[in-house]
Amino acid sequence: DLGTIGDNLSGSTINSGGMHDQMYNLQMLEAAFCKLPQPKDSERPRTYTPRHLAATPPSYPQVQAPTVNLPAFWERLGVEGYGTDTLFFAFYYQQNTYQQYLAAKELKKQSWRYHRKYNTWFQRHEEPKVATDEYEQGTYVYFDFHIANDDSQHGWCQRIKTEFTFEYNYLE
Amino acid sequence: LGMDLTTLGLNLNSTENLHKTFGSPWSDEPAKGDPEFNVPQCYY
Amino acid sequence: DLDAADFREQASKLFEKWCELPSTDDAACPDYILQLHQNGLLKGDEITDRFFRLLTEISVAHCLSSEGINSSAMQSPQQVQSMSFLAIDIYGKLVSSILKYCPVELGSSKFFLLSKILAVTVRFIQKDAEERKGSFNPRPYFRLFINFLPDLSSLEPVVDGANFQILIAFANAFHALQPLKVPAFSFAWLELVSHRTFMPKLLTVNAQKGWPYIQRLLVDLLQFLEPFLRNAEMGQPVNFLYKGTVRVLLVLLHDFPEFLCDYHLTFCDVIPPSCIQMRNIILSAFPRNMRLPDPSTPNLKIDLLPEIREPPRILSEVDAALKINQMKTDVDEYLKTRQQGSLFLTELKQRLLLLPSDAAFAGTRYNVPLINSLVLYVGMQAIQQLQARSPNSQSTGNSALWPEFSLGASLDIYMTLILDLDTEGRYLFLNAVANQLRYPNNHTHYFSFILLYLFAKSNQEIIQEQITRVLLERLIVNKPHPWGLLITFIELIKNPRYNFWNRSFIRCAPEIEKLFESVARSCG
Repeated sequence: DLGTIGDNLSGSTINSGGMHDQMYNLQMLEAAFCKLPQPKDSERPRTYTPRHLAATPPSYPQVQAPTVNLPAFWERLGVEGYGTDTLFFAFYYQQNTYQQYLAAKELKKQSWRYHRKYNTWFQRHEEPKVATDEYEQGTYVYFDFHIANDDSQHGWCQRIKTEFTFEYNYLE
Repeated sequence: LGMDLTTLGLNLNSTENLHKTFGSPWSDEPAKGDPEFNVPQCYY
Repeated sequence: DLDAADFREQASKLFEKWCELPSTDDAACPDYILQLHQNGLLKGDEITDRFFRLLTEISVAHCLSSEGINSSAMQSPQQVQSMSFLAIDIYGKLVSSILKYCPVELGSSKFFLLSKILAVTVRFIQKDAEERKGSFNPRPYFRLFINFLPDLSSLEPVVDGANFQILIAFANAFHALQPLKVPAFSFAWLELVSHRTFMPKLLTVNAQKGWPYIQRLLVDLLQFLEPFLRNAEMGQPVNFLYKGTVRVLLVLLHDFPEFLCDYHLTFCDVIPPSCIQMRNIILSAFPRNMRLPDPSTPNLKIDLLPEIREPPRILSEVDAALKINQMKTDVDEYLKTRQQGSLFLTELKQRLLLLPSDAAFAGTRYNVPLINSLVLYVGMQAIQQLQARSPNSQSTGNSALWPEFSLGASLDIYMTLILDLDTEGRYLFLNAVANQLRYPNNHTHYFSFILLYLFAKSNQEIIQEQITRVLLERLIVNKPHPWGLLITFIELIKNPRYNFWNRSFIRCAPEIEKLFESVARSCG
């Protein structure tokens, strides 16, 4: 009776109102215990909906491999450098998915910077010639993802852009 | 005497926030599926 | 003005039409929503309520009808059957599409419509739980909120303010569905409240403005658990809910420790004294930018720690319980005049007792929140005086102030309580003091000093034993242990002034003697 480890004063004389409420609550809790939310109840597979449904042979994978949502997968692409095109593909063709989020994260790690006005990623080719609080100017590599409909302008490659001014208020 | 709180499936020494992968109060597994992420509007 | 049958018919047909829309075809969405709007179903009036109530009823009924075993049969947790959430998910998508495409101006109307839909959902759950009682199935509603949360709480990714309003609407909905109101929804409720798309967001957006809402939801949960946690033995369902609560508190301790720090008084009011480890989790929290010195560092000079002079931030309303019980004026009066022989001190014990009817329900004869509030409030006044009197002194509690300090009115109150209260009352009083032993701040320092002073000055062995028990029972439970608790206990057993090792009660039983020997070894 000097502390709580030992017998307690509670439980013995709860008034009828209290006992009823507690007893009722306990019964409802026991009933709920048999209907717990299951892990799958809160899994909402982000349904990946292909832009253009195309029938492919059933032997082809019909759903995306879970690997595609693992950050480690995209980090590896980033590190070894050869995966940059893949990062750009995920960024421009898997929009509003976790992949796009992860690809953008990797591109930033490689000092690519997204220009909000041109929707294009730029990377410094050399130290900028001019740099103020508002902008920087110099020669940049940019990823040209545009492919003109008549295929005249072959985009989907990295190009050099000299004398480019990157205004910081367009930097995402 | 309470319980050993390191056995509840939470990495209490993690440098990362636990809530991003907190599955549920009942499970000692991290959450499945995409963790919370927000894509800036200008990426669309 | 449609009568019920027609309206039900019409709503079902509209829902079927929505179900037939290809889920990927976002183009058809706006037209469909526009049609609902033109039918006058989205004005936010009584018709709107009926429309969403019907859709909720239809989608929940579809879900329950798909369940394998009849849900009224008692099942073991492992036996929970699969059920189809197809209708629930489609209804969830309809709601998020309505809020996305509804042709109303941004901001208030959209938010108004969301509040209406949540209100309809809450009332529906409350009514269903009341009617079905033990056969109520929470899982369809759990799934519905799992649909709502990520979609609706990021409705306007750009407009953070709107986001915050939406999160508050969910907080209010969960408050209305709290376990004391809908006990059959308790497990689903805790999973939703702690969900990574809700709790962390409300704790981070808008610079802590969401904190009071999460605090209120945690108090809702702890108030429900409190009667069942007073006894150490818990049934499996309570134990399961308790363990889930501990997990959520650990996430808060790890990611949002300042939140637990700032509301510690509120949480200590609702955590029963027997939940020592759960309370230790709250009291062990400390600001992330603080580095705590190892309490067992030899010759650690607490007085010289820079943080020891700073008051902790407290968001709980410290004097609320004093005001509610009309005690604040008398306390202030006594602290100011320290009128000798005043009735205040002699009546104090009586005023801390509960009415017999309340005592039965509360499981104790004392008003614990009132004791907690009195102890902390009185201490804070004393600290202010001490710092006002000696602004440059290194700390609030160094022994140099003992003679002057011992004249303090606050100490009269503490001495009266420690001598007048019976064993149970004294235990609750000492608990209220020990609840302030946290991370380095001037409350920790002052109350550590108070506890040691009471040990030294009260010449009754039973009081010294009880002070030791209050400290010890917080230390022998599994971690975490609050920093202030450790430094106080180490001071008690190391400083010869307290003559600790000559007290007979440390040898009152063989296992106690062994316990203290191991304590002595571990504290070096």
